[in-house]
Amino acid sequence: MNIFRLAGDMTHLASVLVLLLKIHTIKSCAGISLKTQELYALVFASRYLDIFTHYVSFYNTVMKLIFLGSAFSIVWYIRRHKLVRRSYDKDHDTFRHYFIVLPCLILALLIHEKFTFRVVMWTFSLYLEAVAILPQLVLLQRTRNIDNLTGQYVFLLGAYRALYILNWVYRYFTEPHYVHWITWISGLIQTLLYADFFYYYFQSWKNNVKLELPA
Amino acid sequence: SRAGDAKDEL
Repeated sequence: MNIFRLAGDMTHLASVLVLLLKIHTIKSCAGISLKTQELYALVFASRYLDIFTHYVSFYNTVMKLIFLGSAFSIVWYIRRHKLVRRSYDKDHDTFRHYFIVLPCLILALLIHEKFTFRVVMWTFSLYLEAVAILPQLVLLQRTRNIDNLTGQYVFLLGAYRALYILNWVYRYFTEPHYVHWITWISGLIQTLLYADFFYYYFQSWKNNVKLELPA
Repeated sequence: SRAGDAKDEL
């Protein structure tokens, strides 16, 4: 474990807590894409299949349970909770996210480190996570006034993977044989997809104006 | 997990 990875995990945890805070306290999911939440639930479900068969550490197991539990409860809240679901903007959350699940699965079947169920599913989760934010970014372009919690959520979610890139650089230089191109390229693409969001987020913070993404 | 294995990450 290194500080970049710990900072990345804490930033990821913070993004989840900000979203749960928003949904649980003000009972609103305005501006939040259900499709991105469903894709993330699938990412964690396919990545953490080995949570009970390959013990890594207490920390690792606890964090996996938190990410799994929060992802599925957020999907449940937006789909089922009578108050929260009313604030879901289904008319604008129209990205065909099923069209990205299959290509990620096919790609994982073609390009992976090892052709085993566990590794292919883990690779699938990396490819899927790289594009999981797309429905959310599309929705933000269509959302007029993006509230602070939503902006912070997306920012933290993008920042966590950027910190992971620093972690991979650190591990590459400190651990022999630590080379994982699939993880690195997926993570880089994932972070690059946030580039314009980061730009507008920074502008809104610097000029102290409401966050707004151009359509 | 193997040394340098990426699956020790979240």
